[in-house]
Amino acid sequence: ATRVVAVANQKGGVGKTTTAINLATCLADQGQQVLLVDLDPQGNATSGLGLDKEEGRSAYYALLGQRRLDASILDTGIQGLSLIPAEPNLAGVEVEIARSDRYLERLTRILAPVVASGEFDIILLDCPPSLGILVMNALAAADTLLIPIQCEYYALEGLSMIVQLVERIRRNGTNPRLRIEGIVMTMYDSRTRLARQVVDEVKKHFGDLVFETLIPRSIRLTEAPGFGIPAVTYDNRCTGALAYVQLAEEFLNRQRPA
Amino acid sequence: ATRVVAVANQKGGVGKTTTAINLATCLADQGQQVLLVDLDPQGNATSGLGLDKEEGRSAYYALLGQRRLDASILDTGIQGLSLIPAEPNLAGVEVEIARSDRYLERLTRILAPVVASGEFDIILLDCPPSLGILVMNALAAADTLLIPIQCEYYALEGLSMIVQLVERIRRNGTNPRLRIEGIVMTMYDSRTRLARQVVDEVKKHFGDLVFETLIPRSIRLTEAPGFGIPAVTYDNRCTGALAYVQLAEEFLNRQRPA
Ligand SMILES: Nc1ncnc2c1ncn2[C@@H]1O[C@H](COP(=O)(O)OP(=O)(O)OP(=O)(O)O)[C@@H](O)[C@H]1O
Ligand SMILES: Nc1ncnc2c1ncn2[C@@H]1O[C@H](COP(=O)(O)OP(=O)(O)OP(=O)(O)O)[C@@H](O)[C@H]1O
Ligand SMILES: [Mg+2]
Ligand SMILES: [Mg+2]
Repeated sequence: ATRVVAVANQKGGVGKTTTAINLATCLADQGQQVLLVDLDPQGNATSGLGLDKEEGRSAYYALLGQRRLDASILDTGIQGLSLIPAEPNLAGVEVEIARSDRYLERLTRILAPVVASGEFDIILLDCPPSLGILVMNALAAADTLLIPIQCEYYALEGLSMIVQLVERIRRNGTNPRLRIEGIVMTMYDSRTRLARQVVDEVKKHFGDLVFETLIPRSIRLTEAPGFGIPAVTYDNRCTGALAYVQLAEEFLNRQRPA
Repeated sequence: ATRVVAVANQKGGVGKTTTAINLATCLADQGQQVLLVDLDPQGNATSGLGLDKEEGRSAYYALLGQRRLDASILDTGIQGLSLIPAEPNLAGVEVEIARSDRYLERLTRILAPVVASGEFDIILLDCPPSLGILVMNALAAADTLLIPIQCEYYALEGLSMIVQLVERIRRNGTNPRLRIEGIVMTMYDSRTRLARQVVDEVKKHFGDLVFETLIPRSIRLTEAPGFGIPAVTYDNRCTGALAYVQLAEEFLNRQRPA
């Protein structure tokens, strides 16, 4: 069965896209068929994989009901990894669909045939830094939510906001099956006391939801997007890449029924 | 006369809030009367100054036309610096005002009496990481736009998006007087080649728009929000604080008519 996992956190710059790209690549390396959907008008997941943000190639027209979503699936050149790219038009879709009925179910409906096809084991949704209509659509369509969070004060402060939103979405019937896949600590710098304090604080509140794997702060992770390839391809021996390989293993082990 | 300066960049985590808080504090230190308006539902500028995000205390009710904005002005305890705090409700204001006429002028209209009072020399608008309706309102209300950008690839890629938006806003009449105050390079780490390449690239395209002052990556800047005080107060001798003092001087020197 296909699992849909949203990668979201309204706090900006916490490593959502870096996690989505590198986790997707590592899961594909481990034999999973993965689809990455770039829902951010900035299109960082698209350019981070070396693909263009062409007009009409994103989920935009499908969200407006004018096209099937599977028409936008691109090959990334990475075995087992496909992408639905973003385009700048996506920034306008929120206002356009806000005026219609059941606007929160748009993504669920256009994803349904892709999920039903069974072509993919995992569909990852890379979200923009907000809790607006696009992200709400992603949370409505997802089975689980992966929350990347950097080890800094503002990110810690924002965590309760998205966790509370998940509770509301489950309780008000928008998506009763939604649960938290896990919390991934990113840009961890073991030399700073603040990073250790934030990790301790998140583990204290969220316990087993926090992945054991900590993603270290790593310059190589910031260099890879400039070459349009995942960090795990750019330098598969750097600390950041090794951490994402480990995260993918931990992610798959969690999938197995208890 | 009162100047309104929006601090915006749709790329997340580039240092908008850190720049808004520390620049505002340094400008106040130099004798300016400053008002900081937190337009981000996350409310990082509010908590970064040690204030609470209370229901009803933000610009939210004023944007809905139910209250005057000046009723929300708080004292920060810092001489010369006042704040209009954020609240989580702000996340809902976009959908609520999207259905009404002239929804892009809401903030301009509620700010007008505050601007006309002449009580403040500078009003800074801290924006969420998006190009949605709240940010559009900020760009419609602003005289100038300050764009913080971190010295990394994705931030560089997103710069043209907001610069093109400014051009559109000027040309389509939403705000013909809007111009770019400047581009502030943040989280600069002189040891990495990528940071130097990004600075060179931005200077090549935007020339004098780029502030001379580079804000270095500095752990002290990440620690200060946990104590609810600006970094320039928390440790006024750290490299980050000294850079913001310099930025404030450069900002004021640019204000003087040529
Ligand atoms: N572990 C890491 N170590 C160092 N830098 C990192 C790491 N992870 C991500 N980065 C860098 O930090 C910046 C923010 O990461 P990224 O863009 O993935 O975050 P995001 O949450 O997707 O941002 P947005 O909120 O804009 O969508 C990028 O420049 C990225 O290259
Ligand atoms: N010069 C700097 N050196 C090191 N860390 C910094 C620096 N400036 C900001 N930070 C840290 O980086 C993170 C992002 O900064 P900040 O929250 O100010 O960005 P933002 O653009 O306002 O984010 P958002 O897009 O979520 O509004 C914060 O944890 C902050 O403490
Ligand atoms: Mg992203
Ligand atoms: Mg901010």
